[in-house]
Amino acid sequence: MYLKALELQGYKSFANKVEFVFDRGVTAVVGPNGSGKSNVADAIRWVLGEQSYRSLRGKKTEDMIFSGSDGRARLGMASATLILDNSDKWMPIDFSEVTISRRAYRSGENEYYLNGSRVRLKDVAELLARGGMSRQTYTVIGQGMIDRVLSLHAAERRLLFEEAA
Amino acid sequence: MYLKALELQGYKSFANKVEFVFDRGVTAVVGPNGSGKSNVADAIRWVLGEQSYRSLRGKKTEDMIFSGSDGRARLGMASATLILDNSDKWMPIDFSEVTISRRAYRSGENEYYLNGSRVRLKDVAELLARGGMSRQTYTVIGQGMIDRVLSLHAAERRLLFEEAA
Amino acid sequence: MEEAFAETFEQVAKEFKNYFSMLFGGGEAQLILTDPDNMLETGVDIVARPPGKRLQSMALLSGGERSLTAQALIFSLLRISPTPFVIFDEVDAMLDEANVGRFRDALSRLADEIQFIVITHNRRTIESANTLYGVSMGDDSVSQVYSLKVDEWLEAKKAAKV
Amino acid sequence: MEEAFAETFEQVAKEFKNYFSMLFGGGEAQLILTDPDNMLETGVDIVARPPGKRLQSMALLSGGERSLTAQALIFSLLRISPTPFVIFDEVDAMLDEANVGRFRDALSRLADEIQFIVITHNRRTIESANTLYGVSMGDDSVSQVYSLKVDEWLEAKKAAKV
Ligand SMILES: Nc1ncnc2c1ncn2[C@@H]1O[C@H](COP(=O)(O)OP(=O)(O)OP(=O)(O)O)[C@@H](O)[C@H]1O
Ligand SMILES: Nc1ncnc2c1ncn2[C@@H]1O[C@H](COP(=O)(O)OP(=O)(O)OP(=O)(O)O)[C@@H](O)[C@H]1O
Ligand SMILES: [Mg+2]
Ligand SMILES: [Mg+2]
Repeated sequence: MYLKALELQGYKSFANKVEFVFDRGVTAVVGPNGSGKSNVADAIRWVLGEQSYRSLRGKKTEDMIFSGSDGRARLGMASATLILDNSDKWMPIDFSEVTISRRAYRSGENEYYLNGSRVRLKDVAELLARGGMSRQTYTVIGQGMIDRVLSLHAAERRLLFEEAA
Repeated sequence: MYLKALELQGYKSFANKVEFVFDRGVTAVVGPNGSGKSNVADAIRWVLGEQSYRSLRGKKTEDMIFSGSDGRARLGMASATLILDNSDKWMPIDFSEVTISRRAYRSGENEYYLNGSRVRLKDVAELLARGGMSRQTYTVIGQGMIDRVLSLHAAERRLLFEEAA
Repeated sequence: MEEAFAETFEQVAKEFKNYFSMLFGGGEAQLILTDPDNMLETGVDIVARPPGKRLQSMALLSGGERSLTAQALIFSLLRISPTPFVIFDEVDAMLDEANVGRFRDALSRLADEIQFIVITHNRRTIESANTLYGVSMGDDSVSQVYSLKVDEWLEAKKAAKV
Repeated sequence: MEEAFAETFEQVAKEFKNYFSMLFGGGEAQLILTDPDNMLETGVDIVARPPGKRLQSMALLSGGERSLTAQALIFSLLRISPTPFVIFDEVDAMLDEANVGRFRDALSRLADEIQFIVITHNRRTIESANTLYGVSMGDDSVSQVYSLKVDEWLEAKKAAKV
C-alpha cells in the first residue's frame, strides 16, 4: 500500500486547498521556518485519527482550523483527505483505492469519512489496525521526537515494541 | 572582562592537553558529530563551578575524566583552566589577569584554584558573583537548551530574571 | 500477547545491532530488557558504544550520536514491522555531512518497501529524493505548496550560495 | 530583592519586544507576569505573534519560530545584564538561512560588549566569526583542536560541495 495524495483545506495554515501528490520513492518537503511543513505532518497524523491535541501542538479542535491572519478571515472548518493505493490489499477490504477524510468545525465536532461515506472514528481506527497502521507511534516521527526516543523511560519505550508486535 | 584562553587536560574526550586562545570578537567552534565541541561548553561550565552533573550530561565526578578508548588508557585526573583578562576590573580584585582552575580525580575529589592558589568552591562562586558571573543560567546555552527556555514553567523562567537582577 | 512482544523484541534487537553499526560505521549497541523474567511488563533500555570509544552512559553521547542511535531504533522497528509510509520531520537536523550520508543510505535501503516523506533543510537528504515539494508562507500568511524538480532546486541553492 | 526583580523584569520585557520584532522582521511579543500582585513569587510567561499571523498558543509555533523567540529572550537578558562571555551551543540548528542571518545580526550588535563563543554547523554563522576553532576526533578517540582561518574554511567547504 502507498500514499497517493494528501489534500488539505482549512487545516492550520493551509487556508487554501492544496494537494500533495506522492509517488513510491522518497519525497522531500522543504521551505522556510514557519511555512507549514510540520503542519503537513500534523495533518497526516490528524487524519489517521490522532486524538491527542498535545501531539498535534494544539489544545483543542479549534487549533486545527485556520485561525485567520492579517490578510485573511478565519475559517469555520478544517479538512484533510488521504488517498491510498490499496491494490496490494494491504488493507483487507475490497477497494483498490482507499480514501480517509477528517473534518473539524469550530463547534468542536469532528467527522470521519471512508471512501466518501461518513463513519465513526472507531471504524477508521479498526481499518488502520487491520492494515497494520495502528502503529502510529512511529508512522510520523515529529520535529524533536528523535531525541525523545532516547530520553523515554524504559517502560514508555516498550510501547514502541508493543505497537510493532 | 574577557576570556583569553581555555586549557583542558583529561577533561572528557580531551585526553591530550589542548589550549583555545580567544580574542574579543566572535569565536566559532566547528567539527563533526561526537568530536568534542559540546564537551568544551561543558568544560567551561564545569570550571565555573557547576555542581549539577546532570547539566554536564554526566552522573558523577568520574564522568568528567577521560575514560579511555580503544587507543588509549583512561586517565586519573581531569583539569580545566580559564584565563580571564580583568584589566577593566570587572572582577573587583587586584589582578589584571585571573586564572580559575578545577581538577577532579577518580576518588571523586574536586579541587579549585584561583591564580594558582588552592581555594574552596565557595571562593570561586563568590568571586564570580561579585563579577556578575553568578548568572550561570545564561552564560552557557547548551545544545537543545534553546527550546527548553520556552517549555519552562513560568516559575522556572522567573529564575532567569532573578539571575539577571 | 507476551509471545508477540518477546518475538518482536528479539527481531528488533537483532536489527538494532546492525543498524547501529551501519549508521556509526562501527561500534556496537544493544537493546536490553529491564526485567527479562517479566515479559508482560518489562521495559526496554538502550546501551550504545560509538566506534573506538568506551561504553558509557547514554547521556554522555553527543547530539548527533543521539540522533543516530534513535534512528537505528526507528529503522529497526520499521524493518521488522513496516508501516506503508513514514513521515520524518527534520530527523537529520543534528547530523554532520558524513552522518547525513549514512542516514540517506539507511533511507534508500528501506525505500523499496516503505514510502518516506522527509521534511528537511538538508541538501544531502534532498539529493536522495525523487519528488520535492516546497512549502512557503504567502503574504496573506497562508501556506502555499508547489512542486519542484530536485536538480533544479539544488542548482538554485548552489547559485544562491555564491 | 523584589525591587531588583521588578525593575529587571521591566527592562528585559522592553528589550524583548524589540528583539522579537528584529529577529522576526515584524510581529509582536510580550513577557507577562503570571501574578503581578505578587512580585515575590510571580512567574514569567511569553506570548508571541509572528508577523502577519494571529496570536495563538506558543505550542503552535514552528521549530524555527520557537528558537527565535527563545533567542529574543536570551538576548534581552544579556542586553540588560550582560555576562562578559557567552557560549552558544548550536542555537541556530533549527533556523533557515534568512533567520540565521538575523541571528547573526543580533550577535554582532552585542559583540562589542559580550564575547561570544558559538558552536555551530552553520556556514552563515561561521562567516560572522573572526576566530575559528576546529575540533575533531582522532583515531585514538581523543579530541584534537586546531586553529582555522574563517575564509580558508569557507573556501574548503565550498569546494567540497562541488
Ligand atoms: N490554526 C492555525 N491557523 C493559522 N495558522 C496556524 C494554525 N496553526 C498553526 N499555524 C501557523 O503555522 C506555523 C507553523 O507551521 P509549521 O510548524 O508547519 O512550520 P515549519 O514549516 O515546520 O517550520 P520550521 O522549519 O521552523 O519547523 C506557525 O507560524 C503557526 O502560526
Ligand atoms: N569521560 C569521557 N571520556 C571519554 N570520552 C568521553 C567522555 N565524556 C564524553 N566523551 C565522549 O565525547 C563525545 C561527545 O562529545 P560532544 O558532545 O562534545 O560532541 P559534539 O562535538 O558536540 O557533537 P555533536 O555535533 O553531535 O553535538 C561522546 O562520543 C562521548 O563518548
Ligand atoms: Mg517544523
Ligand atoms: Mg554537541
